[in-house]
Amino acid sequence: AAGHRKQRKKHQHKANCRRHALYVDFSDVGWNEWIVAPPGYHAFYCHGECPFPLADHLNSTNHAIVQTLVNSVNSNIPRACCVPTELSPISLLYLDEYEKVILKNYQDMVVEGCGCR
Amino acid sequence: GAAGLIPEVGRRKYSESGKQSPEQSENFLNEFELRLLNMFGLKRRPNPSRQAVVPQYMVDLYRMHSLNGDHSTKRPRSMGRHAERAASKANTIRSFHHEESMEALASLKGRTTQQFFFNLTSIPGEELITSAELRVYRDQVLGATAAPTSNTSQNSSNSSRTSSGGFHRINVYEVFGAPASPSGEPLTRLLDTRLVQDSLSRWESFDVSPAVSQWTSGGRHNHGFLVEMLHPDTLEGEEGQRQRRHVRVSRSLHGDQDSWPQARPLLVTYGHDRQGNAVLHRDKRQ
Repeated sequence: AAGHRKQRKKHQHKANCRRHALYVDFSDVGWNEWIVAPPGYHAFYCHGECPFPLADHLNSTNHAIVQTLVNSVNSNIPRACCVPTELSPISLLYLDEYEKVILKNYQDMVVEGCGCR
Repeated sequence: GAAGLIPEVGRRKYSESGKQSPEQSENFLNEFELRLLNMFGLKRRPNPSRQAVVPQYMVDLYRMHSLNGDHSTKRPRSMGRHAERAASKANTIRSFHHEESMEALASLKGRTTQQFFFNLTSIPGEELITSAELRVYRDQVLGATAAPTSNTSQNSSNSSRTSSGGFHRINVYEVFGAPASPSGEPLTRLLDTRLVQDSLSRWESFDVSPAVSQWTSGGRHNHGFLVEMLHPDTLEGEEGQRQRRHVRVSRSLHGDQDSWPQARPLLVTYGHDRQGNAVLHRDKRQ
């Protein structure tokens, strides 16, 4: 029984909203021809369920808690969504369309945290 | 599609998904591509040629930023405190090489002047230029004899004295008007000046912020810069020629053509497009 409980818990945790690894390789989309550095970056993504009742670690808002509660009694109302709650910038060194070299800071490129919103 | 930011494979996959008509798919993809271009501040997909040169200084700035959180990482040797301060307020750093077809080099006894024009039209109107530096590479004058001084160890190891006392003066002017007569000199205003030791090989950085911010904000017309090298008591003949050629302001004054792309003058602008943090913003998480 303990084993089953552990397995169920593990399965549940896996399905819950959390941050997942996602490395964006610029060469995959042919952008390495004009982006000098970095060659790619860890962007991450958010995925998973926002189940009732929402646990503290799911970083939810009051609205998400209420929406999840309503969903538990009326399935026409969707569950809260698993989305990025904190993002950070990255800098890119690249050549623009005039072959000028630019170092620019781009906002909200890396997912730092996920939550149910 | 091939000229856009969305790769052909992605375009095909989306079009073949059958969710929308081919025309709708194309419109949707074009709209999405516009958003991508807008995000990067581009008008079309960059397609740099093989001759495109990435200045080492820009790579150093990038490295300095990407290693920002690592306190064991030192500032690159080529970077001055001025640049570090400027970068801390900017979120966009651009580099420009001058238009060689528009350069005007003049050399009279004891004085070399070079007029530069940098095309800054690629800077978007919404970008506020907070600072700009003109970087000029200076080669050690060969044959300069070393003479230890009581300064820091770095200075003492590189010190020298030539017939001119081992120093040259570099003045950087903003050109703001054509000469009054065809043989006359352009109207200029001094922006920065420095007395440099000719026994050291290094980049010299000059603050040209007032001129560049005026040019990019539309306050004044961009007529370029004039860089003046004064060589006090310059020797005649071959030795004199060598002394005059040590500041790399023109291809014709640069002996090694292969190294010219990395030694030519560089204008670096520090700006902010009013979106997001500075390039060298110190993030605790990083």
